[in-house]
Amino acid sequence: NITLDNEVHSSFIQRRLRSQERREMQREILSILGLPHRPRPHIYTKQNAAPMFMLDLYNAISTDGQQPAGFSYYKPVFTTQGPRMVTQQNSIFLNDANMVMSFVNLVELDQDVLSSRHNREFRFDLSRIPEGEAVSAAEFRIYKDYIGEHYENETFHVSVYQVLQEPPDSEEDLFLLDTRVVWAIEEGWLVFDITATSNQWVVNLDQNLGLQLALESMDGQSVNPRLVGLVWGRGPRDKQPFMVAFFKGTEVRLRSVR
Amino acid sequence: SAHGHKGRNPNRSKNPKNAQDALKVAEAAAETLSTDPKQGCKKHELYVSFRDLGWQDWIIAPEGYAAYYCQGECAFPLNSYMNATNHAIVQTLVHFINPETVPKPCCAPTQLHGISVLYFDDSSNVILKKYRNMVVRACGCH
Repeated sequence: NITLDNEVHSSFIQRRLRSQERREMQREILSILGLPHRPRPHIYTKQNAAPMFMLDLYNAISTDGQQPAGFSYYKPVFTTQGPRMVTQQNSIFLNDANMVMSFVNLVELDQDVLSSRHNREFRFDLSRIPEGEAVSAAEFRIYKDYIGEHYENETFHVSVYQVLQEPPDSEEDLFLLDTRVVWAIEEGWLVFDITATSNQWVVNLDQNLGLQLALESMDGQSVNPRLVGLVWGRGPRDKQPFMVAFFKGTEVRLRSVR
Repeated sequence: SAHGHKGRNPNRSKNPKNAQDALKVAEAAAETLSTDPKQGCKKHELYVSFRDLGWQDWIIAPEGYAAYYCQGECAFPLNSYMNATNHAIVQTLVHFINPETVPKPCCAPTQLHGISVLYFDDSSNVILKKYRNMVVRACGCH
Protein backbone atom coordinates (compact mmCIF):
# COMPACT_ATOMS: atom_id res chain seq x y z
CA ASN A 1 0.00 0.00 0.00
CA ILE A 2 1.51 3.37 -0.96
CA THR A 3 0.20 6.48 0.80
CA LEU A 4 0.62 9.77 -1.03
CA ASP A 5 1.18 13.44 -0.37
CA ASN A 6 -2.30 14.93 -1.03
CA GLU A 7 -1.15 18.50 -1.02
CA VAL A 8 -0.39 18.41 -4.73
CA HIS A 9 -2.53 16.71 -7.37
CA SER A 10 -0.73 13.48 -8.04
CA SER A 11 -0.59 11.35 -11.10
CA PHE A 12 -1.20 8.23 -8.96
CA ILE A 13 -4.80 7.20 -9.03
CA GLN A 14 -6.01 5.38 -5.91
CA ARG A 15 -8.04 2.39 -7.09
CA ARG A 16 -8.84 -1.05 -5.90
CA LEU A 17 -6.29 -3.58 -7.18
CA ARG A 18 -7.41 -6.86 -8.70
CA SER A 19 -5.80 -9.83 -6.92
CA GLN A 20 -3.57 -10.49 -9.95
CA GLU A 21 -2.39 -6.87 -9.87
CA ARG A 22 -1.81 -7.12 -6.13
CA ARG A 23 0.31 -10.23 -6.62
CA GLU A 24 2.23 -8.53 -9.46
CA MET A 25 2.87 -5.48 -7.25
CA GLN A 26 4.13 -7.60 -4.36
CA ARG A 27 6.34 -9.59 -6.74
CA GLU A 28 7.86 -6.33 -8.00
CA ILE A 29 8.71 -5.19 -4.47
CA LEU A 30 10.06 -8.65 -3.62
CA SER A 31 12.24 -8.54 -6.75
CA ILE A 32 13.69 -5.22 -5.57
CA LEU A 33 14.51 -6.95 -2.29
CA GLY A 34 16.14 -9.73 -4.30
CA LEU A 35 13.66 -12.37 -3.18
CA PRO A 36 12.05 -14.97 -5.47
CA HIS A 37 9.02 -15.29 -3.19
CA ARG A 38 7.62 -14.06 0.09
CA PRO A 39 9.48 -15.82 2.95
CA ARG A 40 7.33 -17.77 5.44
CA PRO A 41 9.47 -18.32 8.56
CA HIS A 42 8.09 -20.77 11.11
CA ILE A 43 6.75 -19.02 14.18
CA TYR A 44 8.57 -21.29 16.64
CA THR A 45 12.03 -21.00 15.09
CA LYS A 46 12.12 -17.25 14.70
CA GLN A 47 14.24 -16.78 17.82
CA ASN A 48 16.92 -19.24 16.86
CA ALA A 49 19.17 -17.08 14.67
CA ALA A 50 19.72 -14.23 17.11
CA PRO A 51 17.28 -11.70 15.66
CA MET A 52 17.99 -9.33 18.55
CA PHE A 53 21.70 -9.29 17.73
CA MET A 54 20.80 -8.61 14.11
CA LEU A 55 18.43 -5.84 15.19
CA ASP A 56 21.39 -4.24 16.98
CA LEU A 57 23.32 -4.38 13.70
CA TYR A 58 20.33 -2.91 11.85
CA ASN A 59 20.08 -0.04 14.33
CA ALA A 60 23.81 0.53 14.07
CA ILE A 61 23.67 1.12 10.31
CA SER A 62 20.29 2.78 10.24
CA THR A 63 21.74 5.82 11.93
CA ASP A 64 23.45 6.53 8.56
CA GLY A 65 26.47 4.51 9.42
CA GLN A 66 27.72 6.92 12.08
CA GLN A 67 28.20 5.00 15.28
CA PRO A 68 25.70 6.51 17.75
CA ALA A 69 27.49 7.82 20.83
CA GLY A 70 25.63 5.55 23.21
CA PHE A 71 26.21 2.47 21.11
CA SER A 72 27.21 -0.59 23.15
CA TYR A 73 30.75 -1.57 22.30
CA TYR A 74 32.47 -4.18 24.34
CA LYS A 75 36.01 -5.37 24.80
CA PRO A 76 36.96 -8.46 22.75
CA VAL A 77 35.20 -11.21 24.65
CA PHE A 78 33.58 -10.45 27.97
CA THR A 79 31.31 -7.76 29.19
CA THR A 80 28.43 -7.18 31.51
CA GLN A 81 26.36 -5.79 28.64
CA GLY A 82 24.06 -8.72 28.72
CA PRO A 83 23.08 -11.26 26.07
CA ARG A 84 23.33 -9.36 22.83
CA MET A 85 25.85 -6.80 21.55
CA VAL A 86 27.78 -5.74 18.53
CA THR A 87 31.55 -5.48 18.70
CA GLN A 88 33.55 -2.64 17.25
CA GLN A 89 34.94 -5.29 14.90
CA ASN A 90 31.40 -6.05 13.73
CA SER A 91 30.86 -2.37 12.96
CA ILE A 92 33.93 -2.42 10.73
CA PHE A 93 32.68 -5.58 8.97
CA LEU A 94 29.29 -3.89 8.67
CA ASN A 95 30.54 -0.85 6.83
CA ASP A 96 32.15 -2.98 4.14
CA ALA A 97 29.39 -5.54 3.85
CA ASN A 98 26.22 -5.16 1.82
CA MET A 99 24.58 -8.13 3.50
CA VAL A 100 24.77 -9.84 6.91
CA MET A 101 23.19 -13.17 7.73
CA SER A 102 22.77 -14.99 11.03
CA PHE A 103 22.13 -18.72 10.82
CA VAL A 104 19.98 -21.07 12.85
CA ASN A 105 21.89 -23.87 14.59
CA LEU A 106 20.39 -26.97 12.94
CA VAL A 107 21.35 -29.33 15.75
CA GLU A 108 18.15 -29.68 17.76
CA LEU A 109 18.17 -27.24 20.68
CA ASP A 110 17.59 -29.86 23.35
CA GLN A 111 19.51 -32.64 21.73
CA ASP A 112 22.80 -33.10 23.51
CA VAL A 113 24.74 -34.29 20.51
CA LEU A 114 28.13 -35.04 21.91
CA SER A 115 30.63 -36.53 19.54
CA SER A 116 32.93 -39.37 20.42
CA ARG A 117 35.19 -36.85 22.22
CA HIS A 118 32.31 -35.32 24.23
CA ASN A 119 32.48 -32.30 21.96
CA ARG A 120 29.33 -30.34 21.35
CA GLU A 121 28.19 -30.20 17.67
CA PHE A 122 26.75 -27.25 15.73
CA ARG A 123 25.54 -27.14 12.12
CA PHE A 124 24.45 -24.28 9.91
CA ASP A 125 22.78 -24.36 6.49
CA LEU A 126 24.66 -21.99 4.18
CA SER A 127 22.85 -23.17 1.05
CA ARG A 128 20.39 -20.24 1.07
CA ILE A 129 22.92 -17.50 0.42
CA PRO A 130 21.99 -15.47 -2.71
CA GLU A 131 24.29 -15.95 -5.66
CA GLY A 132 27.27 -13.67 -6.11
CA GLU A 133 27.78 -13.07 -2.39
CA ALA A 134 31.24 -13.75 -0.90
CA VAL A 135 31.89 -14.07 2.84
CA SER A 136 34.04 -11.15 4.00
CA ALA A 137 33.89 -12.16 7.68
CA ALA A 138 32.14 -14.82 9.76
CA GLU A 139 31.85 -15.57 13.47
CA PHE A 140 30.60 -18.41 15.61
CA ARG A 141 29.21 -17.12 18.90
CA ILE A 142 28.36 -18.96 22.07
CA TYR A 143 27.32 -17.42 25.36
CA LYS A 144 28.98 -18.19 28.69
CA ASP A 145 26.95 -17.62 31.80
CA TYR A 146 28.29 -16.80 35.26
CA ILE A 147 28.32 -20.05 37.23
CA GLY A 148 29.03 -18.96 40.77
CA GLU A 149 31.73 -20.06 43.21
CA HIS A 150 32.05 -23.78 42.34
CA TYR A 151 34.93 -23.32 39.83
CA GLU A 152 35.80 -19.81 41.06
CA ASN A 153 39.55 -19.66 40.32
CA GLU A 154 39.65 -22.23 37.55
CA THR A 155 40.34 -21.51 33.90
CA PHE A 156 39.42 -23.68 30.92
CA HIS A 157 40.31 -24.09 27.25
CA VAL A 158 37.40 -23.59 24.88
CA SER A 159 38.29 -24.86 21.39
CA VAL A 160 36.29 -24.77 18.16
CA TYR A 161 36.94 -27.31 15.41
CA GLN A 162 35.78 -27.64 11.83
CA VAL A 163 34.56 -31.17 11.08
CA LEU A 164 36.44 -32.33 7.97
CA GLN A 165 35.23 -35.93 7.97
CA GLU A 166 32.91 -37.97 10.14
CA PRO A 167 31.63 -41.56 10.50
CA PRO A 168 30.26 -43.63 8.88
CA ASP A 169 32.30 -42.56 5.85
CA SER A 170 35.52 -42.41 7.83
CA GLU A 171 37.16 -41.73 11.15
CA GLU A 172 36.21 -38.36 12.65
CA ASP A 173 38.67 -35.75 11.38
CA LEU A 174 38.70 -32.34 13.04
CA PHE A 175 40.58 -29.16 12.19
CA LEU A 176 41.25 -26.75 15.08
CA LEU A 177 40.05 -23.25 14.21
CA ASP A 178 40.52 -21.34 17.44
CA THR A 179 41.14 -21.82 21.14
CA ARG A 180 40.31 -19.46 23.98
CA VAL A 181 41.19 -19.51 27.68
CA VAL A 182 38.23 -18.53 29.83
CA TRP A 183 37.78 -17.88 33.52
CA ALA A 184 34.99 -19.87 35.15
CA ILE A 185 33.48 -16.78 36.73
CA GLU A 186 33.37 -14.65 33.58
CA GLU A 187 30.20 -14.03 31.56
CA GLY A 188 29.50 -12.91 27.97
CA TRP A 189 29.74 -13.91 24.35
CA LEU A 190 32.65 -15.99 23.13
CA VAL A 191 33.35 -15.02 19.53
CA PHE A 192 35.32 -17.33 17.23
CA ASP A 193 36.47 -16.29 13.75
CA ILE A 194 35.32 -18.84 11.15
CA THR A 195 35.72 -16.73 7.98
CA ALA A 196 37.91 -19.17 6.06
CA THR A 197 35.71 -22.12 7.00
CA SER A 198 32.54 -20.29 5.92
CA ASN A 199 34.01 -19.38 2.55
CA GLN A 200 34.91 -23.02 2.03
CA TRP A 201 31.37 -24.08 2.93
CA VAL A 202 29.82 -21.54 0.57
CA VAL A 203 31.96 -22.82 -2.29
CA ASN A 204 31.54 -26.54 -1.45
CA LEU A 205 28.23 -27.01 0.32
CA ASP A 206 28.80 -30.74 0.78
CA GLN A 207 31.96 -30.07 2.80
CA ASN A 208 29.86 -28.32 5.42
CA LEU A 209 29.89 -30.92 8.21
CA GLY A 210 29.52 -28.34 10.94
CA LEU A 211 31.60 -27.31 13.93
CA GLN A 212 32.51 -28.95 17.19
CA LEU A 213 33.19 -27.23 20.49
CA ALA A 214 35.39 -28.81 23.16
CA LEU A 215 35.98 -27.73 26.72
CA GLU A 216 39.02 -28.90 28.65
CA SER A 217 40.43 -28.14 32.04
CA MET A 218 43.95 -26.82 32.15
CA ASP A 219 45.27 -30.36 32.70
CA GLY A 220 43.56 -31.56 29.52
CA GLN A 221 40.55 -33.26 31.06
CA SER A 222 37.41 -33.09 28.89
CA VAL A 223 34.68 -31.20 30.72
CA ASN A 224 30.98 -30.97 29.87
CA PRO A 225 30.65 -27.44 28.44
CA ARG A 226 27.40 -26.89 30.30
CA LEU A 227 29.12 -27.23 33.68
CA VAL A 228 31.10 -24.00 33.17
CA GLY A 229 28.11 -22.02 31.94
CA LEU A 230 28.24 -22.40 28.16
CA VAL A 231 24.66 -21.95 27.02
CA TRP A 232 22.76 -23.91 24.41
CA GLY A 233 19.60 -25.94 24.13
CA ARG A 234 17.47 -25.36 27.21
CA GLY A 235 19.06 -21.97 27.91
CA PRO A 236 17.38 -18.60 27.20
CA ARG A 237 16.54 -17.97 23.51
CA ASP A 238 18.58 -14.78 23.17
CA LYS A 239 21.68 -16.60 24.44
CA GLN A 240 21.58 -19.50 21.99
CA PRO A 241 24.74 -20.14 19.94
CA PHE A 242 24.61 -18.89 16.38
CA MET A 243 26.73 -18.08 13.40
CA VAL A 244 26.84 -14.67 11.71
CA ALA A 245 28.43 -13.94 8.32
CA PHE A 246 29.13 -10.64 6.59
CA PHE A 247 28.99 -10.61 2.79
CA LYS A 248 30.33 -8.40 0.05
CA GLY A 249 28.35 -9.00 -3.08
CA THR A 250 28.47 -7.93 -6.71
CA GLU A 251 25.15 -6.06 -6.28
CA VAL A 252 24.58 -6.36 -10.05
CA ARG A 253 21.10 -7.82 -10.39
CA LEU A 254 19.62 -8.16 -13.89
CA ARG A 255 15.90 -7.52 -14.08
CA SER A 256 13.97 -10.31 -15.76
CA VAL A 257 11.75 -9.57 -18.75
CA ARG A 258 8.18 -8.54 -17.81
CA SER B 1 18.39 23.18 -33.54
CA ALA B 2 15.17 21.42 -32.89
CA HIS B 3 15.06 19.83 -36.45
CA GLY B 4 18.16 17.71 -36.09
CA HIS B 5 20.54 19.65 -38.44
CA LYS B 6 23.77 17.74 -38.27
CA GLY B 7 26.21 20.27 -39.71
CA ARG B 8 26.95 23.60 -37.88
CA ASN B 9 25.96 26.73 -39.86
CA PRO B 10 29.05 28.98 -39.57
CA ASN B 11 27.08 32.20 -40.15
CA ARG B 12 24.33 31.59 -37.56
CA SER B 13 26.03 33.03 -34.50
CA LYS B 14 26.98 36.35 -36.25
CA ASN B 15 23.38 37.16 -37.32
CA PRO B 16 22.02 40.09 -35.16
CA LYS B 17 18.44 38.81 -35.66
CA ASN B 18 19.21 35.85 -33.30
CA ALA B 19 20.20 38.23 -30.55
CA GLN B 20 16.84 40.00 -30.82
CA ASP B 21 15.05 36.62 -30.78
CA ALA B 22 16.84 35.74 -27.54
CA LEU B 23 15.79 39.03 -25.98
CA LYS B 24 12.16 38.52 -26.97
CA VAL B 25 12.29 35.04 -25.46
CA ALA B 26 13.52 36.39 -22.13
CA GLU B 27 10.81 39.08 -22.01
CA ALA B 28 8.05 36.63 -22.91
CA ALA B 29 9.27 34.21 -20.25
CA ALA B 30 9.22 36.85 -17.55
CA GLU B 31 5.56 37.60 -18.29
CA THR B 32 4.54 33.93 -18.48
CA LEU B 33 6.23 33.09 -15.24
CA SER B 34 4.27 35.59 -13.20
CA THR B 35 0.89 34.38 -14.51
CA ASP B 36 1.53 30.62 -14.22
CA PRO B 37 1.98 29.60 -10.55
CA LYS B 38 2.65 25.89 -11.45
CA GLN B 39 5.01 24.44 -8.87
CA GLY B 40 8.63 23.97 -9.79
CA CYS B 41 10.31 20.58 -9.66
CA LYS B 42 10.55 19.43 -6.06
CA LYS B 43 10.43 16.44 -3.68
CA HIS B 44 7.07 15.10 -2.44
CA GLU B 45 6.13 12.65 0.30
CA LEU B 46 5.59 9.00 -0.68
CA TYR B 47 5.64 6.37 2.07
CA VAL B 48 5.92 2.65 1.25
CA SER B 49 4.48 0.58 4.10
CA PHE B 50 5.59 -3.04 4.55
CA ARG B 51 3.16 -3.27 7.47
CA ASP B 52 0.20 -2.41 5.21
CA LEU B 53 1.37 -5.13 2.81
CA GLY B 54 0.93 -7.53 5.72
CA TRP B 55 4.58 -8.46 5.68
CA GLN B 56 5.51 -7.86 9.32
CA ASP B 57 5.61 -11.60 10.00
CA TRP B 58 8.83 -11.82 8.01
CA ILE B 59 10.17 -8.25 7.80
CA ILE B 60 11.61 -7.37 11.22
CA ALA B 61 12.52 -3.76 10.34
CA PRO B 62 11.69 -1.21 9.13
CA GLU B 63 7.85 -1.05 9.10
CA GLY B 64 8.14 0.97 5.91
CA TYR B 65 10.21 3.76 4.46
CA ALA B 66 9.73 7.26 3.09
CA ALA B 67 10.61 6.87 -0.57
CA TYR B 68 9.52 10.40 -1.78
CA TYR B 69 9.06 11.24 -5.48
CA CYS B 70 9.89 14.15 -7.73
CA GLN B 71 7.28 16.18 -9.46
CA GLY B 72 6.89 19.70 -10.83
CA GLU B 73 7.58 21.98 -13.73
CA CYS B 74 10.96 22.34 -15.34
CA ALA B 75 10.00 25.56 -17.04
CA PHE B 76 12.06 28.62 -18.04
CA PRO B 77 13.82 30.10 -16.14
CA LEU B 78 15.00 27.07 -14.14
CA ASN B 79 15.20 28.17 -10.52
CA SER B 80 18.29 27.69 -8.38
CA TYR B 81 16.77 24.89 -6.27
CA MET B 82 15.97 22.83 -9.36
CA ASN B 83 19.49 21.40 -9.59
CA ALA B 84 19.38 21.88 -13.35
CA THR B 85 22.12 20.54 -15.56
CA ASN B 86 23.53 22.85 -18.21
CA HIS B 87 21.85 20.73 -20.80
CA ALA B 88 18.49 21.10 -19.07
CA ILE B 89 18.88 24.88 -19.06
CA VAL B 90 19.54 24.89 -22.79
CA GLN B 91 16.69 22.44 -23.44
CA THR B 92 14.33 24.71 -21.50
CA LEU B 93 15.30 27.63 -23.72
CA VAL B 94 14.73 25.60 -26.90
CA HIS B 95 11.41 24.33 -25.54
CA PHE B 96 10.45 27.90 -24.89
CA ILE B 97 11.09 28.80 -28.51
CA ASN B 98 9.72 25.57 -30.03
CA PRO B 99 7.30 24.08 -27.46
CA GLU B 100 5.86 21.61 -29.95
CA THR B 101 9.15 20.10 -31.01
CA VAL B 102 11.32 19.90 -27.86
CA PRO B 103 9.82 18.94 -24.49
CA LYS B 104 10.73 20.54 -21.18
CA PRO B 105 13.42 18.72 -19.17
CA CYS B 106 12.17 16.05 -16.72
CA CYS B 107 11.82 16.53 -12.99
CA ALA B 108 13.66 13.49 -11.60
CA PRO B 109 15.77 12.38 -8.62
CA THR B 110 19.33 13.77 -8.71
CA GLN B 111 20.41 12.09 -5.45
CA LEU B 112 19.20 8.80 -4.04
CA HIS B 113 20.29 6.86 -0.98
CA GLY B 114 19.77 3.34 0.22
CA ILE B 115 17.89 1.64 3.00
CA SER B 116 18.58 -1.47 5.03
CA VAL B 117 15.99 -4.17 5.57
CA LEU B 118 16.12 -6.85 8.27
CA TYR B 119 14.06 -9.96 7.56
CA PHE B 120 13.64 -13.71 8.11
CA ASP B 121 14.06 -16.25 5.34
CA ASP B 122 12.04 -19.46 5.13
CA SER B 123 14.40 -21.22 7.59
CA SER B 124 14.22 -18.37 10.12
CA ASN B 125 17.76 -17.32 9.35
CA VAL B 126 17.95 -13.53 9.72
CA ILE B 127 19.20 -11.35 6.87
CA LEU B 128 20.25 -7.72 7.01
CA LYS B 129 20.66 -6.31 3.56
CA LYS B 130 21.46 -2.86 2.16
CA TYR B 131 19.52 -1.76 -0.92
CA ARG B 132 20.81 1.15 -2.95
CA ASN B 133 18.85 3.92 -4.64
CA MET B 134 15.64 3.48 -2.67
CA VAL B 135 14.99 6.97 -1.25
CA VAL B 136 14.98 10.32 -3.07
CA ARG B 137 17.31 12.76 -1.39
CA ALA B 138 17.08 15.56 -3.99
CA CYS B 139 15.16 16.30 -7.21
CA GLY B 140 16.30 18.21 -10.26
CA CYS B 141 15.64 19.04 -13.90
CA HIS B 142 17.35 16.80 -16.42
